[in-house]
Amino acid sequence: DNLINPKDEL
Amino acid sequence: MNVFRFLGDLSHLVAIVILLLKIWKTRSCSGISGRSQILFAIVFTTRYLDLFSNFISVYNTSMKIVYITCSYATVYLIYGKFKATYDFNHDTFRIEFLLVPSAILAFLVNHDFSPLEILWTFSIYLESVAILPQLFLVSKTGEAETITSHYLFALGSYRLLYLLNWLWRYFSQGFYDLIALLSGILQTVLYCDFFYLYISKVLKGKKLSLPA
Repeated sequence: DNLINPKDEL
Repeated sequence: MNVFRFLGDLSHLVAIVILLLKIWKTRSCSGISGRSQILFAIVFTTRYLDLFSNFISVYNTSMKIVYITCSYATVYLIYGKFKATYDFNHDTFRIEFLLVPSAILAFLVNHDFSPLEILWTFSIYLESVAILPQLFLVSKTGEAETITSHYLFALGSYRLLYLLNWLWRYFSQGFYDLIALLSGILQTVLYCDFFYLYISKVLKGKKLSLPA
């Protein structure tokens, strides 16, 4: 699933 | 991390530092919306609650700490140390009109109905409109100091660069997040009018003043 949150971003 | 993401973070950092230095050097926060700065402090606090539970990288953790610390320092300078120079009369945008809809929307539209996820979503929605009190203040006084214009330009560019980063990630990794994407577009659109004035006036050495 590519609908992941960009939690590695700021 | 691609170049757009890195430049976006850098631009965000530059904006925050410009604002702190401007207030510190001039010993004044006139022309700065304390209300927008409170909203940014709320944005960082609610977004970075995963600071100690979810380690990504030293870079990620240090940037989060710097953003949070600087935003609280800015709020302290405006409402504490240099309170006498704060523009109470012009900084009158009702922030509950931004806080309440962002909170309601975060409860209704999110990826997962869990406390941390709802707070993260709330921070994304709130950030997209958090600059409105500042833009309202500029429109009310009809002008902005050049250094304030640089601050706004760097802050607006940051999300525009993130949009390019997301475009890049979509094509290279098939990665996308509609909540962040649509909020990012809204956030950038709110700066368009300002970008136009900045390029047509400030970059040509003139002070940013609005047509009467």
